[in-house]
Amino acid sequence: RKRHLATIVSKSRRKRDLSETGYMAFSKRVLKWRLIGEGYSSQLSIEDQRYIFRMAFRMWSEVSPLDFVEDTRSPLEEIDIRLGFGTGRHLGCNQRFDGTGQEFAHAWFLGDIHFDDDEHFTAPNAGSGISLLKVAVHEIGHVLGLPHIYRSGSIMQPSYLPQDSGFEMDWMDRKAIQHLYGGCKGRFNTAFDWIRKEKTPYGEVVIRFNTYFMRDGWYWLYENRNNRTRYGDPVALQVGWRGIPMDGVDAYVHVWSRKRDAIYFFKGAHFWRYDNENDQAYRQDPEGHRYPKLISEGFPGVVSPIDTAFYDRRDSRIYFFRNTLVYAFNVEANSLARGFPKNIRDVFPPVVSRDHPDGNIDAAYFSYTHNAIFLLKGTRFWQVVGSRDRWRRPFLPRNGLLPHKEVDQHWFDICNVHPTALKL
Amino acid sequence: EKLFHNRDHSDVQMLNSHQAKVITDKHTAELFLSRYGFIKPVNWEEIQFEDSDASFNDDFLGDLKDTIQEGSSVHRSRDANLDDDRDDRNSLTESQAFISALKEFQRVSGLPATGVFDEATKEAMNKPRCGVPDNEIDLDTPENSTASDTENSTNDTFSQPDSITASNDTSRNSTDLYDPIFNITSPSSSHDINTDGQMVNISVNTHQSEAVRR
Repeated sequence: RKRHLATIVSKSRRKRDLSETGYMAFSKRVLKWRLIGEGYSSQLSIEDQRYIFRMAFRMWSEVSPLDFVEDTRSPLEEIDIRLGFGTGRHLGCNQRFDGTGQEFAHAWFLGDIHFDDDEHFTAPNAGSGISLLKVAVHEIGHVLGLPHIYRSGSIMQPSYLPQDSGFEMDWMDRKAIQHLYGGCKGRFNTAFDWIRKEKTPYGEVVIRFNTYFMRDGWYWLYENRNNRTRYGDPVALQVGWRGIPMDGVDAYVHVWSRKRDAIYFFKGAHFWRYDNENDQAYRQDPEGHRYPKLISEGFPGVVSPIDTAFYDRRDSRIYFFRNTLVYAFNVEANSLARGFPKNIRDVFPPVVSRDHPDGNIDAAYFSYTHNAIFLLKGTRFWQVVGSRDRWRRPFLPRNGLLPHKEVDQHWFDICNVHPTALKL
Repeated sequence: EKLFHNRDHSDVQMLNSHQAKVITDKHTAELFLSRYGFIKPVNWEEIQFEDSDASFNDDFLGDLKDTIQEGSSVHRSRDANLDDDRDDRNSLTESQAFISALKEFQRVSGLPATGVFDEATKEAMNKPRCGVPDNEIDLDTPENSTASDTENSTNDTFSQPDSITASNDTSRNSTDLYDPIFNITSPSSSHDINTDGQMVNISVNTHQSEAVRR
């Protein structure tokens, strides 16, 4: 039986490689998992069990470049991670479970995870018993190659710590898994700070903002304070931004001056205006304009589709980017600024001659957190020289681009999840 | 095969009768320490196989582990002369191995590393836990890790606002931490960081953030 098993496994499953840490890690990025039919728990409904495991895998996906997909059809040997419940001697495993108490689950190198069904497993936030979600996240951590980590707050602690509220991956656990599989990289459609005015109970007007990154049909809220995305992100675009194209946008522009305060989304040849108050795109704005509108109508002289755009409050212009050209649009004059379009190198010259994106920008993002404009392209970004930079180093060119850095070293853990896990 | 009679499985629940062995004395403690990798069994390194087929290893070693854990659990160096001083050396090494393993367990469990099998240690051993051994203990233990403030230290690399106020963002179905609060009506902003019109006056509110729920 063992030899047979070894031949099957060796033939059909890609071998694990030892990353430089000496811990084993999968060498592929999309992993299949399955709750084994004869291994269902007798304590929770099957749907609950599968939902909890889907959530557990998603939590690892939110902090690593790995995607997990539940596969209930393929032959078993093609499944990377198999989960099952059992008591005592179980599922052909050589390590017997010890009944209620002590050992509640274990995981094996080849991706098998067993749960002791003599334990009282409960759904998340049940407030009693042992949270199946927490145990599943821990055991999946083993299968992915993480050892026990005796650090308070780590999900890889061997002893179970009751959790009074939802638990999440802390910073060190994220770094541990990223040490094995690398960080999350990828192109963005746009990045922006969404600003809203609200009244405090004292009638004071305050302005709040959040940072958002968008990629295809989903988006992340980025918590600058915590250097990570919001727990549970990404979320599908249509959930949080009603009325804009569900498969993603090209640009987000916030025209904000003494006289204007308007937010626009751009996609293809059209643009939409966003209604902050009602948190959805206008069909007809207070001035009577109907949306979506053609970009050529709303911004004469600007061609479409565009790569990206941003509004520069210093000169009240919208800078549209398309291929190697930049179109500066004077909002007050409602026309292209004189001399535009220009080559991007002329508008945003490199500070280091060969270090320049040379067009086809993914996103132009003005960050209130950093008080700086960033041009993102692929996995890199270039920060635009700001007034403070030029105050300290007057020789820097106006709107010069500082040498590039990596996006994932500046904004952390903006990770995809498998589309099937998106709607959890 | 379990049979489900009542829809709520209550009859099955009654069947769950076996309990894990509670750790009450030195012998069960030693078993615990062996099982979870704090005590290495005899010549552990020698008998590990070279080939890379881990499952084979585990199957074979698994059985062997059981026997080893029940039997002697004493370290032996490869070239020790096994015959002539086995007994006295064993008894001395055995208690030493137990104490050092116990200390290691106490240390990683955040207990005083006294090497004494006291109540706190017993309680820690009896907690529900993962069945994967700890022999790959990560050095990242509380003493030499400043993890709790790493996140903040990472923040240092950014010109971070001092604090943040959360608000209910029903349109995003979440109560979130939010970035700095702009108070455009309070002229005396303590954090006036720009003058070139690209930014607004930013004053930073001192409210503390609320806990975040997914």
